[in-house]
Amino acid sequence: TVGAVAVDREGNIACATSTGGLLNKMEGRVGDTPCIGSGSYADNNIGAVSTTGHGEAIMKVTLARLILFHMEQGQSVEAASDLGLAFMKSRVNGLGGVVTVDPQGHWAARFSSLQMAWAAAQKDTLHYGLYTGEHFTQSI
Amino acid sequence: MLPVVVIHGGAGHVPRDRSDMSISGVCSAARAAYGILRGGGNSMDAVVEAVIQMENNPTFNAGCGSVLNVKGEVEMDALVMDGKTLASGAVSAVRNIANPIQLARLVMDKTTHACLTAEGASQFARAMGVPEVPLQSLITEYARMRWQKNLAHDANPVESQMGKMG
Repeated sequence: TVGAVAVDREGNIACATSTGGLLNKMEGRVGDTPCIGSGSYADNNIGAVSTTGHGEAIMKVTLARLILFHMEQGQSVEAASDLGLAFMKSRVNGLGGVVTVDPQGHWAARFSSLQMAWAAAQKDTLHYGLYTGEHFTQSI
Repeated sequence: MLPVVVIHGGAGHVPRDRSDMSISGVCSAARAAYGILRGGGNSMDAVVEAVIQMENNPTFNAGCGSVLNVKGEVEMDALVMDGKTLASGAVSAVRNIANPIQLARLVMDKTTHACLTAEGASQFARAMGVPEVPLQSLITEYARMRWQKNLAHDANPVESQMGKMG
């Protein structure tokens, strides 16, 4: 699965997620990706999230909208992302990852899986990582 | 703080010999999307461009490089959402197109529906002039190898479990 979230100069937010789905899936299986609130969600008033991971688990907790709910309650992008992922792990034993932004341009790339390739660009700096805790930067 | 774009290339296990390609792919997509934003472009154009780049990159499980279903075929899902209007568009179980994210955007822009699926999505793609591509053009050797390994009754349970991440 691949995904992106962005905030432009006007403060408008958007998200996009695309996937080939689950390895050796049944024909006709649809996962979280095309489901609003699961595969991603965007609202200028709150932020945006794109998700990846155990699709059925993500759908059961509507992970993208759950994280935005935590942000509505005042949590930071990072804390809200971690809360959503932790809930998914504890409640339905699901692993995954998310990229999250808020309208001010705060962002997070968080995951409970072994790895997640991620990158962010802001203020002419490229941030990226793969393993938990990795955060490299370089000038764009 | 603005503009900003954040990209992911999928959760799960990235084999060591593919980690550089994954990092390179997400960084390249982030640079392309950021270029749009820095030039005054809008966030929807930026996220769609980022995802197109990764759909076209065989490293990732989307577009070319998608994992195979049990029949050894490719069925893809995609979703876009606009935070200003809450407009959204999605496609599911769509076949034989290179960039499902562009079709999802067309669903958002050209229809009153939220999601089109399977043959209906394909018909819509044809009506919109989206070119069909051969199934084989979306299938990589790596995807075929993983499919065959996971068909086996004694498939590695760890790899099988990681494969359950879309």
